[in-house]
Amino acid sequence: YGGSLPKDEL
Amino acid sequence: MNIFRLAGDLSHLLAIILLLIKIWKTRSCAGISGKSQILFAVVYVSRYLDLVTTFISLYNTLMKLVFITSSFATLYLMYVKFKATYDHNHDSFRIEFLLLPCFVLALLINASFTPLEVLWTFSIYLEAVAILPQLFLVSKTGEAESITSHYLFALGSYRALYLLNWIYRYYAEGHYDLIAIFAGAIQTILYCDFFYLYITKVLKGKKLQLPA
Repeated sequence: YGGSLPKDEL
Repeated sequence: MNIFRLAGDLSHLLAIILLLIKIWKTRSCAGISGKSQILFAVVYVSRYLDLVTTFISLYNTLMKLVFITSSFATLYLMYVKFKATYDHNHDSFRIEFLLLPCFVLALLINASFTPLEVLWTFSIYLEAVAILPQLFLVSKTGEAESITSHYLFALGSYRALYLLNWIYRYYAEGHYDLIAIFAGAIQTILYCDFFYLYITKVLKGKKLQLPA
């Protein structure tokens, strides 16, 4: 589905 | 960081400030859904748990702290300081009907089955629908004060700008997160009816009043 944590967005 | 992302974050920040100004200046939280504000507090707490595990940037940390703090400040103003002005008769949306399905969905569809990841996913799903009690309150009373309308417009614009950010990032960096994109699209769609009323009424100096 996309990247796992950490996420750089809020 | 690109211009859409920055504009989205600033719009989000503006929304929160507008809400606090409205409550503080009018000494009243009439027309504001405490249920939506509870959901936003749950969203921020469950999403920003990584504050204690990962450092991304000073900007990232500060914004997260501002969102968590301001959301609890809003709850304090609504449920303690200006409790007498809280419109609880009209704010009758049952939030468990949003909390439970979002949590179950987060358990089923997530990037990886770890506590932090599931809670992050839960917060993304919940944020998409957290405004429903507020929209329900506006539809029940049939109107919204102009500052409340500005608040809703800024809050709705934030995720719409993030959608542009995600399109940009997909082409520029090959970066995408399907969970965030899917939920963000739903979140933005929920505001469309309000956006229409805001542009056709509030921007022309009229009060936001729903057709009878």
